[in-house]
Amino acid sequence: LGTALRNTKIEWKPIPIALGIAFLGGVQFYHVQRRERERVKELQEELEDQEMDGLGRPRDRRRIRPSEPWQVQVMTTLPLKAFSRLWGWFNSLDIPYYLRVPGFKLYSYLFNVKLDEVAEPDLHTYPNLAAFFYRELKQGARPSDPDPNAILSPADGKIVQYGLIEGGEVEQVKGVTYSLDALLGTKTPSTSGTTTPQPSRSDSLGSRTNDGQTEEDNVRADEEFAQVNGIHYTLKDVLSGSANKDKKLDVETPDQSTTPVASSEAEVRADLALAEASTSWWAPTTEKTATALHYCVIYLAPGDYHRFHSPVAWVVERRRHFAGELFSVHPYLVKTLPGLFTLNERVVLLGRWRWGFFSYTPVGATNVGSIKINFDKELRTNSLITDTAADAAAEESWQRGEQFSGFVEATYEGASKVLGGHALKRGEEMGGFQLG
Amino acid sequence: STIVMVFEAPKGARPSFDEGYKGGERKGGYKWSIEKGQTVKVGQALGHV
Repeated sequence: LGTALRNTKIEWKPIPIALGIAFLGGVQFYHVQRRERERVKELQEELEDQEMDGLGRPRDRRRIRPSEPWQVQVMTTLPLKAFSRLWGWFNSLDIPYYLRVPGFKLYSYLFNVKLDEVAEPDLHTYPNLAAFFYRELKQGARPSDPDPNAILSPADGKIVQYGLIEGGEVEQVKGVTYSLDALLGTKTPSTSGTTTPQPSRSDSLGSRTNDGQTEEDNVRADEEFAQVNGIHYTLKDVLSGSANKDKKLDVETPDQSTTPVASSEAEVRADLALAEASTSWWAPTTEKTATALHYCVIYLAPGDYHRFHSPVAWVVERRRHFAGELFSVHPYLVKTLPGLFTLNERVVLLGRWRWGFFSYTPVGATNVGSIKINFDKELRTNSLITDTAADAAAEESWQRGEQFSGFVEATYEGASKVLGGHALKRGEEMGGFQLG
Repeated sequence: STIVMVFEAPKGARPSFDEGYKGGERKGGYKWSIEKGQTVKVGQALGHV
């Protein structure tokens, strides 16, 4: 062999073009065939997975597949609401007087609380951790942005996600999405004969990116901003005061609100009037600016100031209480448990501001399960009674063969006869989260 | 605890073709002034119309 290799003369000749092309074509054909075979095999496996078994269940349901990390699976089996209530009870126990200052200082050190911002410098005055957790801040510690066109941060915290809503779905984290209907609830049927102003936009959530629809809706909102005793008022009427003068708003309306008329109503009206002067909102329809739905998710860490404030001047028309679970809302769990915000207990406040629809949803967590809304004294969150009532309502709906909406709704239409809801001015304290 | 806000705000006006409109872009609408993961305080501007 060695002699043959050494002595054989090697002569190089060009390969004919046709032969080269045929060779390359053959190689490519082989690759395509192999790829197609693999694709068909994958499709066959997929189809087999989707086939139903004898009981009409998809065959792949019988396979054991870990759907979530084990930490999440363990968490879903725990009585989190009971833990949360126990945690709340424990933290409402009074701390011995001489242990308060070192205890709160240790807490502040661990969770990065700035004690120089706290309204009450004498830490002895906080009887327990729950009171310290729900502390107030010094006057001027959180100045509001002077720009009247700015949307303010409602709380201290970290921005988890923000952006534009398209197709009615909110992106949570890393592509996980949930629908607006799941978060805020679907539209409730209007009750004839009542004075409740129905939020005309809640039924069209998710289709706000269409210019034509939006402008049409804007016109409708303009025309039907307030409805009292069956009379429709435009916002222009309301702001100019002509509604009161010409349309007999002094007709006695049954007060169904949970609190008296807000003291800030006049200021909200003034803010809305400022918007009228500074924007083209009231310009002819052709010049109107199209609107879209935006969203923002803010996470409050344990050491943060846990009261929340109104981000804009707006009118809260209704609230929906979803008595769900109380999973932790730590960014890790938000990432690993899809639709977490649609599972947890939350209070959805629905209303409108100068550009249309506005909603504000505080979502509870295991350690901070109680949501307080200052102007809603009837609201009880993380309560055994409320949960039992919600369970009973769900059972009742099931018995009737209906789907349970998942929330209990209250309206604030009596709070302000003119604005048709509870008026909140920019930066006004709305409520907060309390321990347990 | 977490707060989720969903609201309607202007998309902004579409520039005219004379202004160089190429499709999609808008001017003068709502703009965020925050970043993902940023720490915010009460009263700080999240965005502007």
